[in-house]
Amino acid sequence: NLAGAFELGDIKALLKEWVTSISDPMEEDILQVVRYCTDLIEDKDLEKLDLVIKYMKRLMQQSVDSVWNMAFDFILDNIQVVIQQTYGSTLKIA
Amino acid sequence: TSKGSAMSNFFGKTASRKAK
Repeated sequence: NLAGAFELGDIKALLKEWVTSISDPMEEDILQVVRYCTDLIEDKDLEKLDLVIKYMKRLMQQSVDSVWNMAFDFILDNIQVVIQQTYGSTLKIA
Repeated sequence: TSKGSAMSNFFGKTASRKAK
């Protein structure tokens, strides 16, 4: 779970609050999102992972702060490595 | 309450807020 949130709706709301209320994301928060996504991979919940990543991509790439774009790239890179190790292929993010 | 590092980041704060 992410900061006590389990449901996709709660996760999305939390991510939106994070991206819209913070201009300079902390490394600890970014790592926490990576850990949450890694847990989804371990739980084989790739459908939820896909939705979470696509939502983050929309949120973070909409942001005028380039630091959020970099944060998304960092999160995605880390997740793709874990997926590659677990499934032998990467997730296609359209 | 103490102000540990977990309390100063966004998700740490949110988690402690929800726990109350």
